[in-house]
Amino acid sequence: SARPTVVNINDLASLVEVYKLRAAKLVELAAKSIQQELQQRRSQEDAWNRSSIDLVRAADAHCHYVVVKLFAAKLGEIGDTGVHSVLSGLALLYALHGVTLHSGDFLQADLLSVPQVNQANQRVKELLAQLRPNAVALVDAYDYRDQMLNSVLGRYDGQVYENMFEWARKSPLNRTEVHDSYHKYLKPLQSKL
Amino acid sequence: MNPDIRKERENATFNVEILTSILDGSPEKTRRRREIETLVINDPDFQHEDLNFLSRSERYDAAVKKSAQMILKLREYGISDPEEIYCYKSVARSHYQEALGLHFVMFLPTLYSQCDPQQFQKWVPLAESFEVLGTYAQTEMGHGTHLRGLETTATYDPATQEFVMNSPTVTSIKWWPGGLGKTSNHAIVLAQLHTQGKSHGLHAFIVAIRSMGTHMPLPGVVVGDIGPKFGFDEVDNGYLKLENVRIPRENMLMKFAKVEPDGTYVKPPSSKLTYGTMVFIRSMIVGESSRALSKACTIAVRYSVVRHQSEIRAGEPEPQILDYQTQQHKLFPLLATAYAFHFVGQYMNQTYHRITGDISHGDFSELPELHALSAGLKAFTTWTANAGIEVCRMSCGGHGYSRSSGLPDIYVTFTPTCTYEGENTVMMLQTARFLMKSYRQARGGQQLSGIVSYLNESERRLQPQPV
Repeated sequence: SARPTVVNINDLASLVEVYKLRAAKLVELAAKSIQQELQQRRSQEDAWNRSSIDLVRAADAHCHYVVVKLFAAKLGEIGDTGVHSVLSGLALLYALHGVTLHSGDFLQADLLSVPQVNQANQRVKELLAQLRPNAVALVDAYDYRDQMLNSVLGRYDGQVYENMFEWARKSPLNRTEVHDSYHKYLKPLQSKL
Repeated sequence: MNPDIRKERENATFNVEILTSILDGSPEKTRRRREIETLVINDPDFQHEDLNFLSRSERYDAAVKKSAQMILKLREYGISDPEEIYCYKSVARSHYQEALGLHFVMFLPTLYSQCDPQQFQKWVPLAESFEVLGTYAQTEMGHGTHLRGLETTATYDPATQEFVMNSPTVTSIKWWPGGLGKTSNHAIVLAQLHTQGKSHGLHAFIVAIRSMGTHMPLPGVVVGDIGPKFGFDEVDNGYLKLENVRIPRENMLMKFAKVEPDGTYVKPPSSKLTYGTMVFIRSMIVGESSRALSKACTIAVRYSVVRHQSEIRAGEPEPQILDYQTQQHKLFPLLATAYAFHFVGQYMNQTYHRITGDISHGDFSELPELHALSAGLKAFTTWTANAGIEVCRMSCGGHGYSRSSGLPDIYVTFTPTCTYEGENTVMMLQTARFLMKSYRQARGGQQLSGIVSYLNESERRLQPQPV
């Protein structure tokens, strides 16, 4: 398989396909690794251990494929145009970002070419800018109330700094203006020096 | 409202409410979830001092109090649907853990799935009324994910029709189960079954560890808390040493495997059934990965539009830090990941219930795939989410380090998912074992079904078409 499989990096279905082929390739490589070890007269158990890095890579690629596939499948259930559009962007970002992180796998298996990987990198940057206006709305959609998020930085109203100061004031160390340790240790120390 | 964050909301191009109902499953589910959340948030019994300012013992005390209150209130409000119970509790406990968590997520599900009808009648009402407070004791000090290596023994004595439970070595002491140290009075103990001079591998037993009247440890039981951890301050993860503790024959969970009164062993239809509860938890953890990561993303993204720093163009005001491409590159792929894992979590939940339904009708055909998929996705999603939460923390500059950000708590509470219910590398290797078996079957011309069916296709592929 010398030539890259034809991949449209803007088409999620095409990316699902390429993740599937990557998983298949890595499963095959792990199986071949075990086979090679066995040919060197190692036991099945030793062959397995000596191939375990490849095996974990294969399992990881399999899971990655499942996640991309399920995300893409979910889009088919969404009727609202606005939501569909923004989630499609997210799904594409998820898939392409994975391609850029694991480009070695895709290149090694001849599933993508170097120009296609460069194109994927460029498209990721475009998608970041495209998602920027919807970022807050996308996290708001999770609908975590402040009492559940329990975060001064993540407050729904964005009043971060006033509340950070108020929170600090509640620290038990602030219950007294002068902490006991000053009288017990620092003052005696100062008097001895 | 901070003007920056208000402007962001005004600029959105989609209806947030519609997306929320997609995440919840339906508009009706969103309405009900909000109703339940309001119940908790407006309840004065759940108002308390910030847990960050309490000692560990105080945090454990507060968690036990909260668990007890939750149980009473769920009864009072008549909330019995598992999803609604989950919702109620997740608001009440926030990022923190529940002192009785293992009772709900491990002990009860194990009773539901592994008791025979008589055992079900006896134990389930006791557990549901909290007379029996239970945990799930599997991991040992010297043994984790490799279950066949567990050393705790249950030796059947036909003369008294009892099992004699023992921790024969230091490494066999049960270690880590949540709620084992101080809270529980019973534990489901996984032990090697010996009967008629033969070992039959790992089986589950209900062992009383504390008196139901006084809560004192029973004779032969050495039990306690294992001490402070990275997080989980609210939970008394415990140790348990069993010294010739005798339990009735009926305390072995016998839905699948059995020991007859004379000691005859009856095999289960599948060896994987003993670990069914772990499969359930692994399936649940996939959804938890999404929840933890989406909370971290919510905090980091909102803060990134409030925080202004430095300059992009000379002389202009400090921009919102979310306008920096590097900040977007840190956060948006994680946000996409959180959404992806949410949908995978929904899928795992549906798949788990579908396949366990088949199992209860005697169809075990999809059990190996469920086992492999839940193991792999548990590892894949927890590794990614765990690293992602830390990226979110660092995206908040110095303030992410403050406990007030909520990010340290999310991180320390989520981190153990990478090791509990199966250490992640071992989980991946379990998935790999299934993949290798499937690959060999595909090579042998067998038609595969389910999520690995692509291995058949790869047999036919391998020569891509030119453009």
